[in-house]
Amino acid sequence: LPVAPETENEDMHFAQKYLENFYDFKEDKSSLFKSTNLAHMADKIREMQAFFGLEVTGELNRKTMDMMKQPRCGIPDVRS
Amino acid sequence: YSTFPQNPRWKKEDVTYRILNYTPDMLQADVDEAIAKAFQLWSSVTPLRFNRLYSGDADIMISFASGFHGDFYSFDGPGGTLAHAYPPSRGIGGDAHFDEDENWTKFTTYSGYNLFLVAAHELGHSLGLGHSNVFGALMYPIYMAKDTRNYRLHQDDINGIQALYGPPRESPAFPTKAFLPQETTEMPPMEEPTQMSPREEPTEMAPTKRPEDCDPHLTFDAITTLRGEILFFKGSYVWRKSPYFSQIEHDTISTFWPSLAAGFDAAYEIDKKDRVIFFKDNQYWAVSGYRIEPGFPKPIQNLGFPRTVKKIDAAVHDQNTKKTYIFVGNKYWSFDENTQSMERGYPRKIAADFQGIGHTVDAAFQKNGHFYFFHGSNQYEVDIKNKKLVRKMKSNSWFDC
Repeated sequence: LPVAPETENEDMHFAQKYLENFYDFKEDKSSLFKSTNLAHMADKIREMQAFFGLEVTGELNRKTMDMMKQPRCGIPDVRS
Repeated sequence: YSTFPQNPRWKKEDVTYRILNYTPDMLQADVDEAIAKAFQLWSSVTPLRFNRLYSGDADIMISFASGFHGDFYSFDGPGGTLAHAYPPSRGIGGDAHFDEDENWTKFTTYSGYNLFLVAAHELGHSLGLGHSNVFGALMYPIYMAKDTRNYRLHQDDINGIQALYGPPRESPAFPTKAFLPQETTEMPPMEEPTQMSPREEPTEMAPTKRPEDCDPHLTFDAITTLRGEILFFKGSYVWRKSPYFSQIEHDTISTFWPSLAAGFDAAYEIDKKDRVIFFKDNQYWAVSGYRIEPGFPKPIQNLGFPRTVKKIDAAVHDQNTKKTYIFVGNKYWSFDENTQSMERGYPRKIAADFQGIGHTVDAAFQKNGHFYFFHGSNQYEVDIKNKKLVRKMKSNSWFDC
């Protein structure tokens, strides 16, 4: 099912937190370029999509968001 | 399967555990049983023995806590993270924490989380297993509600734990090989019939085969909008018309809400609350996306219907007035969503207020300032403001036939 419209804007933030918690994503706050962080985040989305057997696109599509919103264990899926 | 870095494991076969506190969601005896059963899953396929302590330090300390609870990972309220556990080591190692903000249950229902299933997963971490990417494995990180009667570990879980501890010393009472790969089996019926799972009821209205989209005689049980999409229900089938994809998608009700019985009588969406109400016989359920809201089903009499009303035909919500029209036979009722009460002066005759609708209504929904009423294989577009019939169409006109 699609995500609720009112929550759509929060998805990016939610996904970032999810990737930080479970896929060892670290935002590079020193980077001057937003694109650097976005590219890194896309890599982590790919990693997450591959783990769950989703189509690996690096994009925060509906199926990826749906998977991120499933209730789950708090232990990371990957470790640094 | 996976293990933690450096493969931490208990270097002994007798491992102790202690339950530090209890969730108020369940009887203490049921918590004890769920935890013991979870340990038994792992001991049945390894040489490990688990002994419970009632005081002092145990290898695996089990507790329920909310929010920040003194470790590296705070809990996040209902949903999201359910629990976590630490790999074998001294101190916090091996400990399992459960989020008290979840609703813990003894049975597999869709209003809570089965403590046995979650505990069995977490104890896998306590013994040294990481997450598995094999769908259906216990160590898969996502909670999947499933029947826990005669629950057996997935072969991937068995391979993982035996890579750390080896097989049991004596012949196990049952084979260590999982009976069935769970990803290839359909979800079995619910463990215990609950109010939320009337699935075992026969669904007379459920067709054995999904009718063709463009069948000119196609009729529907119920129709509702949901987050910008339109869902058409008939028996166990759902036609899904979405602005996100061009084709009509075909699904079953159980795909979205596995615990709901097929054959809805009616459905409507209150979009501002992100809530859909489903009616079947004399009960109704509220869902938000995939989640069935706790406390349902409720009897339709709670909405203000007299006992003589055993089921309803159709329902539609007017987003502007916050009124929901509920159709029963040749009459309709008006339910005020703001006051959560039935309006005075109802029921009224459908034909008296909706000009041109001189019959019962099978299904209804609202879209773009119009009500769409369905009767048999026909559909009637009605202007919401003046309640006048605009045009008549075939019921499947939304399927681009």
